[in-house]
Amino acid sequence: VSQLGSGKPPVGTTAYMARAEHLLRCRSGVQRAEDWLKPSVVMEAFEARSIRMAVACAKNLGKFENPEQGFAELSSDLVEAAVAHCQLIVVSKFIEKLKEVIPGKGVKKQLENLCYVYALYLMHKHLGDFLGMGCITSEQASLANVQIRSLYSQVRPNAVALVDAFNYTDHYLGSVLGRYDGNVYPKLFEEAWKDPLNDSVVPDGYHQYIRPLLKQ
Amino acid sequence: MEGDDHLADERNKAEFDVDDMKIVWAGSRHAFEISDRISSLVASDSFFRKDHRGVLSRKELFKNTLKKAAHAWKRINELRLSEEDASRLRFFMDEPSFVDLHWGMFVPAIKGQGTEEQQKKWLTMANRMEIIGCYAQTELGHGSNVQGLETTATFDPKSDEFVIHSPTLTSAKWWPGGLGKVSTHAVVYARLITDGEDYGIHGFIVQLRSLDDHSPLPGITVGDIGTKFGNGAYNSMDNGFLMFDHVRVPRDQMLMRLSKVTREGKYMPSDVPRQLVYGTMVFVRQKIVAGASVSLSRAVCIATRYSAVRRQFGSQNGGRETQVIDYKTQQNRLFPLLASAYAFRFVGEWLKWLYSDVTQRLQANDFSTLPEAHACTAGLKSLTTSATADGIEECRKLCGGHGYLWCSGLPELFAVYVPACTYEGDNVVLLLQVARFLMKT
Repeated sequence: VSQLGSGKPPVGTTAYMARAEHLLRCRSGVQRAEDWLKPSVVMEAFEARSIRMAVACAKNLGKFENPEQGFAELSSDLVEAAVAHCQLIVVSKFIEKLKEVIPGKGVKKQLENLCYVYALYLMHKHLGDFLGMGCITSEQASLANVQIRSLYSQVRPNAVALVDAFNYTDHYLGSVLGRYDGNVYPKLFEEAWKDPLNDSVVPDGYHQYIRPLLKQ
Repeated sequence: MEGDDHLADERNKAEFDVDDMKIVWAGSRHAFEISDRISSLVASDSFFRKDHRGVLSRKELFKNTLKKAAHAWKRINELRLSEEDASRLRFFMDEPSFVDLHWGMFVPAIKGQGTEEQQKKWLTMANRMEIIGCYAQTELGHGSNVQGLETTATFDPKSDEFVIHSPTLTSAKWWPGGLGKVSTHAVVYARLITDGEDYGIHGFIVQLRSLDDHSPLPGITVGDIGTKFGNGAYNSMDNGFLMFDHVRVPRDQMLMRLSKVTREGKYMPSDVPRQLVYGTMVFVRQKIVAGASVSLSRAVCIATRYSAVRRQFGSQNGGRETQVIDYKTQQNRLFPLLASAYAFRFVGEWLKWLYSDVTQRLQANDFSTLPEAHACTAGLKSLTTSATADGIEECRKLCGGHGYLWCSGLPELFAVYVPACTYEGDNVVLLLQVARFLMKT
């Protein structure tokens, strides 16, 4: 942030900071819930949130005579700014992935749904940042929630197939609850019988501790 | 309860081609085919069974892991598996053990920091597992704070040796996987002192145990640090402690690719830039992010399938109860985690590309992108591991009470995963590194 005015362009995942002037002033143009399915709209909201949090920290750091003391004092805010930046990276890489050619019937659509679930859920979870930094309005936040609910309905019929795509064997998964065949309850019983405590019907220790207690 | 029918119905509802999605998840058809083949190989071999881990004592668990590792090595050689296949086999074995550190840290450290001569000598033995190595950096009093390490390596020009010593209790090496009972060798990080000057932390190859009877060599005190969190889980691993009492190692066992000490005891930095070390960190963190997507996806897979099987409330007029996956409250907790698993997968893929980009640039002496790559991998490691640890626990709750059973797979998955939040740097400390970089930008 301290180098933004130097003319040296930020690189890599901080490249968006070159558009600081716009991102520090912009307001989201979302008017309908479906607008939250536009990559540019989502990216702008996350970029604006991240840069505004970073700049706010930088401004506050500037109030300290000793930068290291300021860094220590503001460490909680700085951690939040770092989280915002990292979440932006994950969202942007998911969106970039969707720009690739992805073969297969309906595959891309499912990934789009998941991408927006991820982004809008993060927005919902960190709503204080987005609202506090003036990146979106409370009405736009409500529209994001409407959109998430709609996305959940679209993910729902595909949920089991989406986890099947991980292609994990039952051995690797190591879970009775997550068995591929869904035959959970009989297998839970089988597992219970295997426990060493079930080796005998009357437990070790009965004669030593339980019987004397019952017979006192 | 006809669980079978439930999931068959669920699979019929899918609106996309699952086989194609498998390729996307795997990263390529090649990667998918290897994973598919090797995971089936492991699953069908009774030596690799793991359903009894929860009831084994620590000693039985450890010995069982040794047995599995030995069997895996035998199969790798019998089937003449490539390095890539062998690595997948160890992955699907799914049991933390000394081999993870041998292949994941010891061998790469020698590759990255050893001279060509050192690589030839040590990697030949390591690749055949004639020696077993670990990576001894962390100390009892200094976790991820490498600058604070206290172990010393003082050069003695009279004998052309380094004297490795633990000057305090807090300088004891503490935590390295494979160190406690198995490793014969270690890459040990110590303060290099020569000619009365301290040149900071450097790596040394140190033999810990006899190759004849496995007993610790003179001056070496080594053992296991004790039982860890969770039943089974990381208790299959012999995380160890290690103290040196003036242990002598030949000068050429200092890893000398980045700097060297001459016969006369003169410290000489090499032409190879030190930034290469940061390149290695980018590599390690990229692996950690990829691991986050794997662990989270396992938890999500369990919670999703069981949410489709489990029915609670909602029955009217004697009808069937509602599948819990149909409740919005369940969806609002589960689907963002499902989406996160995919998100972490793709960001992990991108980090893999970033690592190769950084490596190419470093080879061309271009360090311009390194600080940014270093900061962003630190941040992504922090973000994804924290979210995954929280996500696994959320998945346990999404499975109701049964998620607390060991056989649900979730308790062990959680216990094995949570250390990721504190290795390679505590997550909050790593985020502060990102913040420092952002402020500079």
